[in-house]
Amino acid sequence: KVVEPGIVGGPGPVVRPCPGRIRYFKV
Amino acid sequence: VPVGPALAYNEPNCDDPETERAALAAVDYINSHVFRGYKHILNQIDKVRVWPRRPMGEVFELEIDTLETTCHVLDPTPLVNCTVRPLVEHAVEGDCDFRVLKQDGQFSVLFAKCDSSPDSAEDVHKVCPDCPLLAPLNDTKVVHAVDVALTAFNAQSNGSYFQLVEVSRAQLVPLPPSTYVEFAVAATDCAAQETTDPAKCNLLAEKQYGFCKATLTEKFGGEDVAVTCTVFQPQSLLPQPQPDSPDAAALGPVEDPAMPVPSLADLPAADLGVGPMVV
Repeated sequence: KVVEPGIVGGPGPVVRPCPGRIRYFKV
Repeated sequence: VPVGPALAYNEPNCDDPETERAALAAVDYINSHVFRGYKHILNQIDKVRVWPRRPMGEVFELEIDTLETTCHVLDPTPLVNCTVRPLVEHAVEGDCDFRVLKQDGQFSVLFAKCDSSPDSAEDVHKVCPDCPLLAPLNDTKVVHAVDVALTAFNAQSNGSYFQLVEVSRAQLVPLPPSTYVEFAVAATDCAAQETTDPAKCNLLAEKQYGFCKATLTEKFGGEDVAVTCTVFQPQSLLPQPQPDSPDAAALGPVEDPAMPVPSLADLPAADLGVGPMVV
């Protein structure tokens, strides 16, 4: 069982790590 | 086996520089192991997990989206110079899963699986109501257009007879009624002007590929064909990744093992392309 590291909710908005930026356009 | 502590993975930002380096290494791998179709370029990193690897290194588990470019996989043009297929030409997207090992600062692909799919007709017509859509490559009009175009190209060639490697793209254009095709060709040991039975021609040991674009226009009582082929420099006899090797990437039907397609990634820049021959 993989222990998913808890993302400690610090103050302020949590930056959503994914999905990343779109480099061209979305099909 | 004693159960060690459960391995926990790390979830970096998808736009983290290291994640992007791993994704770019994965896309380079695909482009040098795909045997037909077009080069793909990184468009978006959807998900990333980084697993520690015993005794050293780490494995990036990636889900990425790619976009088709206008460079055929046999075209030695560096990916950075390839244009992304625009939406109006009916774009094609790739969805890929990778596992990439990072060790000693180097990235190597352990696993790659990609599927490609064209944009929906609705999306294309949203941006361009009259744009033609991709046609099935075995459509009779497509097959006929390629046949006429290749015959026309060989008829004007004073060099080798070129044979068809694959039809890579086709569109049926409503107005004017015409068929647009793109296909890859390879030089044979026959002379174009003397070939009576193409079945007797063999591919050159030093493969020389080309890429053609053609339009067959229907007109009253006949048809017109316009074809442009770019013939690339012969490939030096590089060890070829065999299409059926376990690490061959699945991005479409694997090429015929009898005709391994070179990995162009390691050709010296000086060996790249010759000017287009136009008919």
